[in-house]
Amino acid sequence: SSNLTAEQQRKIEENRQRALARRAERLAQGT
Amino acid sequence: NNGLNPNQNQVLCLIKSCPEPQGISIQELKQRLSGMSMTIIRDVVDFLSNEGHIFSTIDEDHFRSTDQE
Repeated sequence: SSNLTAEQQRKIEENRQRALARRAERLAQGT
Repeated sequence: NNGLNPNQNQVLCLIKSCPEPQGISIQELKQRLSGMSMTIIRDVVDFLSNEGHIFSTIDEDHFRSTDQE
């Protein structure tokens, strides 16, 4: 188990949202 | 078939199986995938990132899957 700072958690969530958007984009392109 | 090759599937599977909030490190991936070179692992990680299957977390060497909470 690890304790992430609020800033790290914020950054992780931001990167996750960006990746989800990219995944949706790729699926729309059919790749 | 999810369109990924065996190496890509193996790496993605390991990343998905890690329960840590910061995800799995590239060093740990290398340890678990002893038969895979670091060059291939980095290539696969780049591909999976570009496709939105995974994302970096606390730094550029830790990864999580977009499929897990």
